[in-house]
Amino acid sequence: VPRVPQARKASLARFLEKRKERIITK
Amino acid sequence: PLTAPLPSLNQDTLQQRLQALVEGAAESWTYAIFWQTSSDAEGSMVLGWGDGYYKGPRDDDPRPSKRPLDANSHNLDGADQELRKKVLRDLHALVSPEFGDSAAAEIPGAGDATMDGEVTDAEWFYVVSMMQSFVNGSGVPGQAFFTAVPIWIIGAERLQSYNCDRARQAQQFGIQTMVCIPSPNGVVELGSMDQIPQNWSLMQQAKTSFTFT
Repeated sequence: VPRVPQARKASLARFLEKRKERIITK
Repeated sequence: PLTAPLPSLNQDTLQQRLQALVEGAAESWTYAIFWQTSSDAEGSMVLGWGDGYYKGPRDDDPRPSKRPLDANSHNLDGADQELRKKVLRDLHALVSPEFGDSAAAEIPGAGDATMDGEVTDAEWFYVVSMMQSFVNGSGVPGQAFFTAVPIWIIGAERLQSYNCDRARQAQQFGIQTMVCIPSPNGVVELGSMDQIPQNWSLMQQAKTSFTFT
């Protein structure tokens, strides 16, 4: 797993959550 | 190690402005990223991840890069796709304790099985971007910032032949248009899987939206 600077974790969490929503609604 | 960004920008503000830029555009942008200026311990200027907004390709995009990946897309074999899924699962495990997981909580049965969905080229390029930074004018974002001139690259051939690893990488992952618009505080990067002609008003809007006092 790559190291993820703290400032980027929020972006990553948002991306993963939206991705999950996209998959569920397909 | 990076020092605090100069100046410190509110991530909610960045997110709102990136979203407005992508969703308000007539063209179909796949993602927007704000590369934010900071300086490292030695005083070098670094453009690092400020925030990003991922929209994805058009729903009616018929190209393989839009569909879940198969062996014909980007020469991706099963092992590579499994690696992408594993990395996303690991990253999810890393961030979910801290930021929660409301999507799964709101939808009964959703669980982590949704993390097993195929990871498209565009999604992977966006995630990999989070780990990147550009020092002293390197890369397309760095060039745009140092010259204070927007860079608008259209088409796979131009991206492939552009003297920059990021442009080549974008092309390999299906991006057809890459734009970097400098502001005093960093660079707005837009990417699309469509070929999008240069748009003066979008460049002005991006520069204005991402100029912070």
